[in-house]
Amino acid sequence: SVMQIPLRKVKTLKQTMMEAGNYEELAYQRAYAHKSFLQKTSMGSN
Amino acid sequence: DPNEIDELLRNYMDAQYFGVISIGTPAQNFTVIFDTGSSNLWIPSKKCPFYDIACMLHHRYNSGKSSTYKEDGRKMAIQYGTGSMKGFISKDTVCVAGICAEEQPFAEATSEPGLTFIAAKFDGILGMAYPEIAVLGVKPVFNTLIDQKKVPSPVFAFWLNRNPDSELGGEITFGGMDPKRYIEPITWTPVTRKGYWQFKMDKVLGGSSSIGCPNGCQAIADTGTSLIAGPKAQVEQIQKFIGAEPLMKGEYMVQCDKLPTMPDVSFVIAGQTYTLKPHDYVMNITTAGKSICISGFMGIDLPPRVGELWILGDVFIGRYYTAFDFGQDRVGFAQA
Repeated sequence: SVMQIPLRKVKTLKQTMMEAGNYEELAYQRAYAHKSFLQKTSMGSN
Repeated sequence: DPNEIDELLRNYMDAQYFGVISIGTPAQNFTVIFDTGSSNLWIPSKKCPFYDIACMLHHRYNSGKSSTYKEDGRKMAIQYGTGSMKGFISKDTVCVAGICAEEQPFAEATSEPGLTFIAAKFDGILGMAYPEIAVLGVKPVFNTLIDQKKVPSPVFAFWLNRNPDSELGGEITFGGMDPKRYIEPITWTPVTRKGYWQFKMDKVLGGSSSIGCPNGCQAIADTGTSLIAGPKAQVEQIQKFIGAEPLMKGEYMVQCDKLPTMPDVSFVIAGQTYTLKPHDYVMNITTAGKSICISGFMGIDLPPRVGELWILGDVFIGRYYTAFDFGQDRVGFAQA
C-alpha cells in the first residue's frame, strides 16, 4: 500500500529574518561570504 | 559560481516544508527537508565538535546507541556557497512513513556551514533527486526502498497545503499517489536529464503572450526551494509584466493592494497550461507592522556549464500536485 508522511509548514528563514527586520543584515553577511569565497578561489585555493 | 547554485538550487533559506524520519534501532527521530533538488541524506552527528553551533542546536545521530549501525567511514563534503558541509558516511536503518531502508548509507555531518544551518528549523536534508548527482554515489533513501521492494511502485508525490489555517502543511506519498490530493488528469512529462527532476518546459505565458522561455527551455521541480526561479532577463520581463519592483538580490516586491488586479502567469509543460494567479505567486510577509508582498519569481543566471534552467519550487508545487516516477523517468502535474 501507499505510505504517507505529513509535512509541517513553517515560516522560511528569510521570512523570519524579514519580520525581525534583519534581512538586510543577512544579505550583507551572505554577500561578504560570497566575496571571501571568490577571493579564496581566485588565489588558487581549491 | 557555486554561490549562485547555492542561492538557487540549495536555497534552504526558502525551504518551508519539513517531515520526520527515524534512523537506527531504537529509532532516533530527525526533522528533514524532503528535497527533490539534491540526492544525499545528511543529518548532524553526535561526533560533531562542541564549537559547531549549528550541530549543537539540532538533533544529532548517535551511532553508539543503535544496534543496526554499520561503519562505512568514507569522508564526504558538500560544497555550499558559504562553506562546506563536512562529515562521513555511516549505514543504518532509515525509516520514512513506517517503511524502512535497511543498511542505508547516509552522511553524519560534523561541520555545517553558515548562518542558514544554525538558524534552520530542520536537522538535515533527505535528497530525492537521481542517484547520478549524489555525492560519493551514495544511494538515496527512496532508491534503496525501491531496490529492497519496500514500495509498491517507484513513485513518490508531493501535496503542499495552501490553507494557512490548517495544521497540516502538506503530505508526501511514497509508493504511489494519493487520489484524495489531486484532481485528474495528471499530465506526465519525461525526464530529459537524470540528475535533478529535469524536464522540458514549452513556454511561460502572461495572458496569451510569451513572457519567458521563448523557444522551449529546461526546468526542474524542486521542493527544496519555495520560489520560481529563471534566467534574469526573462524573469525581469515577468516582473515587469506583473508590476513588481526590485527589492534585493534578484528578488522583487509588489504593492499588496494591487493583488486583485494583477495578471495570471502560466507555464506550459507537455502541452498542458498551468496557471498561477497573483495570490499563488505572491508571498505576503508582515515586517515592522506592515505587509510587504514579495514576488514569487526570482531571477538568476547560472554558469554556462549548468545552462539555462527554470526552477519550479513550492510556489508552483503548492498549486499543482507533483509526482515523481523513477520507473518511467517522468514528472507529473495535476491540479492540487
